[in-house]
Amino acid sequence: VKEQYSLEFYFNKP
Amino acid sequence: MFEARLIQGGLLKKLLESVKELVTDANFDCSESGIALQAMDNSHVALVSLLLRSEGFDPYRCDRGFSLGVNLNSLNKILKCAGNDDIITLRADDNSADSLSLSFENPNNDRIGEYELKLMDIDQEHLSIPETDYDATIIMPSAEFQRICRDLTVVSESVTIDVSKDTIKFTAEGELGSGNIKLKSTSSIDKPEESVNIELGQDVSLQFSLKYLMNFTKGTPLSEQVILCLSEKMPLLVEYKMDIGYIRYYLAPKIGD
Repeated sequence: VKEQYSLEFYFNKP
Repeated sequence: MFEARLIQGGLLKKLLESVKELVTDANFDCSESGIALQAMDNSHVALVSLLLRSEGFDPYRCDRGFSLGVNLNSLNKILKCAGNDDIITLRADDNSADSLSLSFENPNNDRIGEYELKLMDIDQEHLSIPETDYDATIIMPSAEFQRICRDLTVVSESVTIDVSKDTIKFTAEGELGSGNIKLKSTSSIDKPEESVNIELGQDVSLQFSLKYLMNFTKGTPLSEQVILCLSEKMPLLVEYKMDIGYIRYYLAPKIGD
């Protein structure tokens, strides 16, 4: 099963 | 005081159509430089970011930065009352505004519709998206990308995108079978909008949910071309450029086994 991380995982909050 | 008059009002109608499936409520951040919006879908795997530059409006006036919290479904309903050729003007007082005024002027300037949309407080998190050097950048006809997503949805709910030297390949595998579409890079001097351009640093292979990509292709009427940017283990960027700005969609990949 492939995982799909949320975008917070890639884009840091400022 | 905020006032933005858009001669090509139809553009705003198309823009709303292209975000409303993904996001229900969002803040329009207004500043001297223009109108921006960034919002994630409920599952936080997709994000939409749009910008309308102030130069695209005539006139544009925004004394200080503030946000307009809008239910996009409601705004879309009101914008449906505007004709495709109407000039649309948006007005709001300032931070204390509890409604957004919209007026729709027909090209003959003999019919003017005026509407008020109630605003809401939206507490939205803002992600800082870094400038990225992508492994692969593809510029292709937006209608072709839309067709590929629609066709492969028949086969599966996900698509694998492989980019190599001069080819981009979309592959879907599902219970009924499988399908793939390969596009070779082409260049048409007469019709550059019909060509497929591949800029490649290194080969990329990534899998994405077709449901979200189908949503992104709601942006197709905004531009004849779509730009796809991919890097291994990074979100996909799907961009439609307009004369007065852009709409960008980001989608987290499906990774690992």
